Amino acid sequence: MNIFRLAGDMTHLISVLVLLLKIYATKSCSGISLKTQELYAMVFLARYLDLFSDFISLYNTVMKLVFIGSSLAIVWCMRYHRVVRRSYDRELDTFRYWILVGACFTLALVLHEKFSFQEVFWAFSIYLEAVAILPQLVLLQRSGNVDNLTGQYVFFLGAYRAFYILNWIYRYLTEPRFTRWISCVSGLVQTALYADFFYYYFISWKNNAKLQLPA
Amino acid sequence: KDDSDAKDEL
Repeated sequence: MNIFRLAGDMTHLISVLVLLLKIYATKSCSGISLKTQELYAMVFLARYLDLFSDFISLYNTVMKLVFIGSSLAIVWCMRYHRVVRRSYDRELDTFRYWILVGACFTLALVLHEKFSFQEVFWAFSIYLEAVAILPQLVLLQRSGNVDNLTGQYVFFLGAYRAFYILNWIYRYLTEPRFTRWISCVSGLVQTALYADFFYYYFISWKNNAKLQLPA
Repeated sequence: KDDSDAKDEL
């Protein structure tokens, strides 16, 4: 564990807590893409198949349970909670994400570290996470005004993978046999997808104005 | 599995 990865995990945890706060405090999920939440639930379920087979550390196991539990809880809330579900922007959140799922799974069948069930699903989860934010970014552009908590949620979600890129650089420099090309390239693509969001987020922060994404 | 190739990252 290094400081970059810890910062990344904490930033990721903060993004989850901000989202839970928004949904719990406002009893609303307006501006949140259910499709992105479902993609993230798939990412965690596919990535943490080793949850019970490989014990890395208590921290690792607890964080995996937190991410799986929170993503499933958010999906459940947005689909079935009688108050929250009413504020879901169903007509705006129309990204056909099964194309993404199919493409990522196909890529994982071709490009993986080892051809085993667990490794193919792990690579699938890495590719899928890189594009999982797309429905959310599309929804933000369509819904125009972005409330603060939603903006902060997306910001922290994007920032965490940027910390992971620093972590991979650090591990590449300090660990002789460390190579995680799949994670690195996907992480770069993932962070690049947030580039324009980060730009408009910075502008809104600098001008102390409401976050506006151009349609 | 030594540390570097174990999936020790989240």
